[in-house]
Amino acid sequence: VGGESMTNDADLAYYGIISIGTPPQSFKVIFDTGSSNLWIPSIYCNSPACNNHDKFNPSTSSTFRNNGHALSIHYGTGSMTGFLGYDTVTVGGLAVKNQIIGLSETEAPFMQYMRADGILGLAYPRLAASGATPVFDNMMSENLVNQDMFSVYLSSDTQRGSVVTFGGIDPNHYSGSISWIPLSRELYWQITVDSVTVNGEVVACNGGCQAIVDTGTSLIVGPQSSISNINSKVGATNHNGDYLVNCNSIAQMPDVIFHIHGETFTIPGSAYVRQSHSYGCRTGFGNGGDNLWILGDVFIRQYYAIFSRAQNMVGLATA
Amino acid sequence: CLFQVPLEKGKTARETLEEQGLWEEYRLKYPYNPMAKFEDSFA
Repeated sequence: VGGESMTNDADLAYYGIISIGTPPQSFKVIFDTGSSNLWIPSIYCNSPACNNHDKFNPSTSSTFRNNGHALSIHYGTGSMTGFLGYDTVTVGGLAVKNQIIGLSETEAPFMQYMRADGILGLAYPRLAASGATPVFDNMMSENLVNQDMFSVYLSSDTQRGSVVTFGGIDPNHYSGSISWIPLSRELYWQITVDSVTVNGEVVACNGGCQAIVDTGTSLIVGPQSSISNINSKVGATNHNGDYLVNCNSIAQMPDVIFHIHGETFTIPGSAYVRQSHSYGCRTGFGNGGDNLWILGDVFIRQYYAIFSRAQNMVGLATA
Repeated sequence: CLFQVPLEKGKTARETLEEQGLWEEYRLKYPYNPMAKFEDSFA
């Protein structure tokens, strides 16, 4: 698997704190189920993007080992280059030993505006650039977790309350039953969507489509024609790629329903409309490529997402 | 037992850029391509 691509999603909002090395150095990272590498800035990086983030200093960590291999991760509009090393990574109180880490030496300029310092990828190992072992794979192989699964709860209304849970399911984060959906591919967390409907009419994904459940994408993304169709059904108008709506009509906007594995997953207007003082209200449906869908944070705030490596399934339950 | 990492819902890059009046320039300079992460051959 070649160099891994990464997003320049300026709407990403959720990050957690991990620590690396002995003594520990702390970093804010995006827990990203759409990629598989762990990387952070290093002291050898002098890009503008690194200079306003924390940087890892390998020379002060007694448990650091240099792997010597180079790493390059490509974005839509730039790339990150660096090198690989091993150290102890502490995530949620779990000390993962000999974790391979990407340490950047150059980063793309847009990274300087991201709050997070780096990325912690939680997709399958085959996806990792330079054959690195993802953090969760090490948690499993070092028998650090009870169950080979992790789950993500994203809260919509407060600064806090969102949680990544390693080793199982937190009953506080969902209600009702869990729908288990088999993966169509064990690389990304990729599932099959049967169709998308608005007011009972199929508006997209007619006959089925592929979707990736990705905490590292902020919106629900789909093919341009499908997204345009959904946005027009909910009354949004395109303005420079943002689909704007009237903030006063959110309550009247129709549900968008994703039919997956024989079940329905409803996204109401209150969930797919985001409000901001600078541009008013816009929908959370964004244009993507030609056929793939991404079920990002807009979807995961509605549905507690469980990522099971034990069963190679995604579990979804009302958050 | 479960190991949990609380996530902070922080200010987004876009909100920072809008506050600084840089969003329009940034948006044109670094067009967002959500599919950049996903290699066609893998997905």
